[in-house]
Amino acid sequence: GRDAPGPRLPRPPGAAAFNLSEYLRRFLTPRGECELHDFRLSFRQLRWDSWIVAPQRYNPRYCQGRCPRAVRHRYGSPLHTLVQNVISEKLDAAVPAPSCVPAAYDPLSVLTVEPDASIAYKEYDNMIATRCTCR
Amino acid sequence: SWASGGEAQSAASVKLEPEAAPRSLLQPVDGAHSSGLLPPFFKVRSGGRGGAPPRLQPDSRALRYMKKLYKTYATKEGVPKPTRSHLYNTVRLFTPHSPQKYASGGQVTGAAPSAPLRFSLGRVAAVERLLKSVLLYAASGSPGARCAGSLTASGPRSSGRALPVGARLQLGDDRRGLELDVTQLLQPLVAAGTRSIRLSVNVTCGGGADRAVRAPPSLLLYLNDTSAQAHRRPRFRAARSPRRPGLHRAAAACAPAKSAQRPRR
Repeated sequence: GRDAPGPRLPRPPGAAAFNLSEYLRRFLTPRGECELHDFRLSFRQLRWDSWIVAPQRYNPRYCQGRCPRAVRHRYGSPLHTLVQNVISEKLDAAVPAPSCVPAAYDPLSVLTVEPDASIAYKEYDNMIATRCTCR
Repeated sequence: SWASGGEAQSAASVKLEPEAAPRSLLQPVDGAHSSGLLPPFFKVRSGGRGGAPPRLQPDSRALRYMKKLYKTYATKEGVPKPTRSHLYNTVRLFTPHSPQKYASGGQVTGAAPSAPLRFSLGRVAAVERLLKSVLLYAASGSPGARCAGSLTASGPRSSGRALPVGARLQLGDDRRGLELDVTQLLQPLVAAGTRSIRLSVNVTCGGGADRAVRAPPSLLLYLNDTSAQAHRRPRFRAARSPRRPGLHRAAAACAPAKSAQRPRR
């Protein structure tokens, strides 16, 4: 019963500008809550373009946002997260509140020039975050 | 294409500079030695600042070929395409040492020169299992040209093993480059961890492919990296590989026919 009142739903704009997916996104993920963010970088920025030939750009994405008090079903969080939240709030503030972290990843294909001038195509797991969770 | 580059030349399309930056990002803040913690993707890059030898430049044709292979296998963002059906997650291309010697021995009679090609396979990791290996020639002549002759492969300590060639020169998966399958020959050498192999290719091809086999080929290894960092494909997808008829049949037995797919709810 101590839960904060649910987020105020943004009012759908006029029919002409009505964007259902955007409306649903705001409804499902209130502003500031744990969600996936883009972070686009080019390997040139890291000066890794001397050995990474492709892709030239990479979006590993990241998770950021606060975890709601009552962790919702959409995060797929274990009961432990709920318990940790209660401990953090009610018993000991030194125990951290649950963190917003990646829950699933996509692989990344990388083409590299090896030190001996051979060329390698390789697929690496867990290189792009695709879903976030509270843990 | 593989053939369009003409003479083999040093790659100009990649800028090859001394490495910088990654080392600081990849080392733990406490300064502990990190080589055991980093995945292979980064490990090989993080150790070589200062005393590392200058990086060699790849062959430009080889690089073009691999870039096209990359486009076939991955999206522009670098995500492996879900439609592909192969079992391997690593492809390595090696160019031979001293290919000039090979080319200068070319004969006009149609028989390929037999000067040995030396390939250094030092980059092949122990966790990489060889699935297929081919000699890759520039694409010219008829793709189905019949070749005859022999191939000999040897490591530094082995006496050499000959394989009679009576196969067709296949046009590669991506329709670029003519491929001569040498898997049977190289499998024991790669499995034994041989770092340097010599290949003597003595083949004659019909159908206008002779010109192609006179130029020094590159060695293409299709590998399955079994380490934890490598991307592992779901079994059901791998089983659809046309290269593995046994698995293909097994998959067909388990999976419903395309026409009988589950109806939408």
